[in-house]
Amino acid sequence: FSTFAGEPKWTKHVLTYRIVNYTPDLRPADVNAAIRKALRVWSSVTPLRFIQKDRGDADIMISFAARDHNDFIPFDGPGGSLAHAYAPGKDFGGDAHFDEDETWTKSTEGTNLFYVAAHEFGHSLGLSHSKDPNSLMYPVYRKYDPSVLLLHQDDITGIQYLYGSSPNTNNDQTESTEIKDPTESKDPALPNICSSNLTFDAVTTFRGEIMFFKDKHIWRKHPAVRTADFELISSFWPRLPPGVDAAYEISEKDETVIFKGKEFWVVRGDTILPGYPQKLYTLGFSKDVSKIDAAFHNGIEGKTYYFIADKFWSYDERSQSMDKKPLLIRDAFPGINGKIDAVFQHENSLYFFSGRKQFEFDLNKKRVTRLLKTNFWFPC
Amino acid sequence: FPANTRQTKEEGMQLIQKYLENYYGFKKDGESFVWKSNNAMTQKLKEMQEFFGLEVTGKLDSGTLDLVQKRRCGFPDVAG
Repeated sequence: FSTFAGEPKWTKHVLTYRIVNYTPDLRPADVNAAIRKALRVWSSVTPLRFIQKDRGDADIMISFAARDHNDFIPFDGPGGSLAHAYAPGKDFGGDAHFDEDETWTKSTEGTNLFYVAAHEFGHSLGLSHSKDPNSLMYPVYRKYDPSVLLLHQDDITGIQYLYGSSPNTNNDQTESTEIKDPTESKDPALPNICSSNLTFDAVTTFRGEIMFFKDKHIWRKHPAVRTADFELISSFWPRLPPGVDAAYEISEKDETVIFKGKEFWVVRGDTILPGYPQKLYTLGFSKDVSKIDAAFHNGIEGKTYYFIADKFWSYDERSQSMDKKPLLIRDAFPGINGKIDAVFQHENSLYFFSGRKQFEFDLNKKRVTRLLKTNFWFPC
Repeated sequence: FPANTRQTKEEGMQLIQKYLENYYGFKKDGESFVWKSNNAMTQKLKEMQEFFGLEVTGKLDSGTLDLVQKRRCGFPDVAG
């Protein structure tokens, strides 16, 4: 392997990326999936984590363009140069450009986007080209073979030279949702995502993904991607305690609110906003409220719902006012009885988690439409 | 050389020159290209053949010509 002159690398382990535009060769969901999978190739063997942004600046800006595209290295039409990426740093640093004159595919025909993206992100993270013809960082494109693991030991040695190894895996970059974490070996067995007894502490949307909180861990799942990433909460937010109670996202503000006991934090990406944690009563709750069971924000209504035992409060963002007194959950959400563990909104339904059950609640029909297992969202 | 062989040879020359400019930091210094064992282009060609594990001849042999036509990453192989 080789690094760039001066060994530029990222000084943080949680990086943001943004897909600035999309190739017409593939469905946007397929581009999202290929990019996520390509980043996971590197996060599976390092402490690095990647969070997608859909607006503003990001560490790794990903774009498709033909010929001249505002940097000093124009593309050359079909064939030849397929893509290029810049070493870690500000501005162009870390960015990856893909030649729109290629035919981007998710198969072995044409130019496989996942394979090329995984190579380019090696550059975005600080690796230059390798002379090892079997390595991912070898400069010449080889016909993509999905049965062959992309990362070669040479690549792993190179990237771990820069960032160290992952706290979660033994250099295995299979797409399992279960990554054994040796540092947790003292803890009871890691939660098994496919267990029929699985329950969650909290669930929230998070920048286009769904985040499932359990003890010290989170699963990150993109609705369009079959597999899930399994991480330590502390790998994103080191100051956040394990075993959170509730979480919800206000996507229009790019903020996610996370509750534990009488306190709550507001995060944006991997950053806890200054001034947090704050106490629950600052939200308008009476001081005897000691914890929130679940919460979600309905962006269309502009209301946030907080669930405690068999009741809920709602906060109207527009009038900036909290309900004077709580209402029974079953009155507003028929079919949802008693305490819930977690809730989130996806498209036009709510998903309530209660013990080992998950209730899909249609917001238009105002009724439960499906009874699901808690691991419904995972490839079990 | 017969015309078509000469043309092929010139095309190969342009191809390898472009490749070495793009990925090996070769800068054409204006001199008309002559195969001299010590000139800049030959040195860069040897550097490229060494990187790819080809026989280091400094000449545009078929293995080298075949490789420069393959699709690849647009980032240079040597620090630019």
